[in-house]
Amino acid sequence: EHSLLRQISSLVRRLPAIDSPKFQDDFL
Amino acid sequence: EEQVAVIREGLAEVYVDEEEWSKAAQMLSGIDLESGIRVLDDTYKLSKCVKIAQLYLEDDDAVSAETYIKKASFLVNNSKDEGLNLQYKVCYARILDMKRKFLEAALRYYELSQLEKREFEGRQVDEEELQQALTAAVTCTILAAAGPQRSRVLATLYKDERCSKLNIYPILQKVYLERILRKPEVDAFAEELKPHQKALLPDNSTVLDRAMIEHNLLSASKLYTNISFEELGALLGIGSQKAEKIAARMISEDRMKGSIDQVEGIIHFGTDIEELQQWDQQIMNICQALNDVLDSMAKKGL
Amino acid sequence: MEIEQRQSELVEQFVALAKTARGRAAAELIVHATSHRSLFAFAELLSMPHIIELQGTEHANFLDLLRLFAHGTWTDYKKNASQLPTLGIDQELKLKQLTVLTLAETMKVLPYDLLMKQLDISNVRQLEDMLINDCMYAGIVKGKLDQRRRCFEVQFAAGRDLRPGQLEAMIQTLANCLSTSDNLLLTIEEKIKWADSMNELNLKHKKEIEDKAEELRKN
Repeated sequence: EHSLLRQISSLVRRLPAIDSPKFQDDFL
Repeated sequence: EEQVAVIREGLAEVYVDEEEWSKAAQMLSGIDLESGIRVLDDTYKLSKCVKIAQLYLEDDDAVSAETYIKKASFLVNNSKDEGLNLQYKVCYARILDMKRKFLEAALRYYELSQLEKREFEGRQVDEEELQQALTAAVTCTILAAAGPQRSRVLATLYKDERCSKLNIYPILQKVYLERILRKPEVDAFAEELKPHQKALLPDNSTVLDRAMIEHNLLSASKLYTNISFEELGALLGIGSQKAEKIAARMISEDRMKGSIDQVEGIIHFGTDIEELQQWDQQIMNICQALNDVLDSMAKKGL
Repeated sequence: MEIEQRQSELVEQFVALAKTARGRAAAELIVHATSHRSLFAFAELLSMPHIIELQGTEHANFLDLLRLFAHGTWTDYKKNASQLPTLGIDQELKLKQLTVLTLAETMKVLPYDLLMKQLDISNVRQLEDMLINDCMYAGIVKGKLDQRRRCFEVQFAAGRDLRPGQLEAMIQTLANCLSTSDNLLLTIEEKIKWADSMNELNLKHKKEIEDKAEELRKN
């Protein structure tokens, strides 16, 4: 289902990083 | 006084035939409506005030017209003559339009466009007239000062199905979506405007120019985090100093959020929403996008 | 979602046409699709038998063109321009729009210099006009232009057709995000428990002090 895959691809790009050093610093 | 009134009315009709509108208005305004001798009902007084205002409007004298329409506004609530009340509303809307109180005019035109009763003393209000009122409402809204109040009226008009059938709809759409308007679109819009809507302002720009520049400035604030005044001027088709001045005025009037760094020559556009709320909003958008994906999957039986 | 909804009808139309178009007609269909201003999805068309049939024929370069529009960028086109059909203005614009989407896949903040290089645009005004009119207003991208930092911050970018091998990476990203989110939630829960227990201790300690003070007053 190409349409779904494109939608999911777009969604994946929008996920918050949550895993970068900068995020960890700010979160702590 | 009765005879004087009759003579004045007769002379006024002669002036109207000669298209001497202001003279006709002056002739009628000489009728003493507050006379202690004659008993005059409110409907008669209202009809005279509205007529005088209409005549002054024909000569583009909005100031004099406004004087009489304001007198009429004290009388209209007691009037049972629906035809006359309608004439009052139309006249008031046109006066506001001519006085460049565009947002107020837009609301009144919009109300007129939604007229339910169409027949008044043998005269029929046809669909085209309602459409004209709707178009006038859209035009006035576009010309009104950009800001939150105008945005609300734009939303109402944009969501009104009838507007999608108007010739002016494309520009309404762009203004509602806060998109930058380019010169050809503005020129096409200008062709449909009345002279007072293209009038020159004290700073040598026209009413239309100011409305378009302010709209485009607001549109730019949706696209940019910050922009130099030089680039902003190029985008708006004006000098950088003028761009700064207009931006400063809009910020001080709370019609746009932002701050100006004169040293660096940059405007920083702000938002109504603070950073954490924006973060929350982005997460909500992701959740919505996820829901959409799940809905699409369900529709495909996955 | 909006962009997908808008182009789903178009995709269906082109797919329907591809069922009967063969050879030269299929090649023309490819030109039409890659020129259409509202179409940014080509995987469906690429999987149609009559389109795949173009491989090894005199129109094979049109199949390559369609693959380029499905997965490639403007830079890819320039590298292989001699083997591909010449692009019309609409096609050129579309390929540049698709290039922006590809760049947005890997970077949330796109420097102007990178964009100008990748899109062969020589000045900032032209670049910003392209991003505003052809990307943001076209609904394929949402974001903010930052002139001071000379970059474009991407908030949303429409998805392109998946390249071979991209699916696994996507699944892995989703799995990573899931586990990171779970860990983060656990950490937050722990912090909440810690805050609650500290609060209880504080209240207990405060009560002890007050009780002692009260006792002293009585005595």
